[in-house]
Amino acid sequence: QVQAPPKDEL
Amino acid sequence: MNIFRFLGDMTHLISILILLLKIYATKSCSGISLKTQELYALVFLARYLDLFTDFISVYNSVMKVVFIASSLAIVWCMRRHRVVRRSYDKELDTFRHYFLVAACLALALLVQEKFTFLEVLWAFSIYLEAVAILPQLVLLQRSGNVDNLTGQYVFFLGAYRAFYILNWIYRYFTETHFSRWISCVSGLVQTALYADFFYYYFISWKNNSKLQLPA
Repeated sequence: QVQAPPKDEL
Repeated sequence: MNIFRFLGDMTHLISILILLLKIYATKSCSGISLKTQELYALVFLARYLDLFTDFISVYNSVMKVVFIASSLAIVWCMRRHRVVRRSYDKELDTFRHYFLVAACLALALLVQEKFTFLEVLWAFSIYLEAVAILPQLVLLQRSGNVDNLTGQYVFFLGAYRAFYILNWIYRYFTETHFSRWISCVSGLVQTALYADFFYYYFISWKNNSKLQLPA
């Protein structure tokens, strides 16, 4: 299971 | 953060400032769709619940608070302000936005990164943002004439989406694990909705004439 990237956009 | 993302955020901010300026300076919200503004308020409230759970940067957090506060302020003005609310084109703003909310919620329940409360709300906000401009575009189309500030408002909102697409292209080529296809597909849909408006915007700009949309 690949960790989802952080939600760094607005 | 790359330059495209920053320009996208700035054009988004400028669009909101233009709208606030229009309402403040002219004490009028004619040509502005309350339904679209309510949808944006809902979009920001649903997406930025992560203010309490995830910290990315001071920049992100401040922008989130600004977007929530400004969208709520605009909705409040249009509904409650003694003078402003009189100029609201209620009979032209008849788009049934509850259907959009219901459809986006259903889609978010079906398609999301993870079936958790925050993830469903996040996907819901992304889908809803993509279509939130529809009541505004319908209102403009119906009224035909678009006043200057309203035209600029929608133009900057569209520019914000266009910059975000450039940002994703940039990230795709510069980052190894950038995959956020829910945002990207929704973002493409959202930007496509502006295509028609942009076309007429540029024609009026080229001819140096007032922006008019065909009936």
